[in-house]
Amino acid sequence: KTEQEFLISSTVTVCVFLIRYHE
Amino acid sequence: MDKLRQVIEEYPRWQDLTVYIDRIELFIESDFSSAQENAKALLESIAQEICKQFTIEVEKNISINKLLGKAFNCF
Repeated sequence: KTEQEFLISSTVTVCVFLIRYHE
Repeated sequence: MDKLRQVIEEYPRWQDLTVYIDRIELFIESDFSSAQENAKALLESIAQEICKQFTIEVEKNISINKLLGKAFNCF
């Protein structure tokens, strides 16, 4: 479960980064 | 996930992405592969939008890795 959580949370972090950087 | 929702609220043009977040939250406990698929689709959608705004051409069947590479190169 921890690995799954890590996978999703890292994906979401990249998403946040992309949007913030783009804006 | 809350951080992403917050960012999307700040920039309404990304509002369509909430569909993916809702799905990820829905599936994360019960069906991880669906949650993962939606996380991938979320990333893909953001990368596509960034490439579009920078008028970067994206091949139809481009891999997620290449697509993300192109999006990062826009910066």
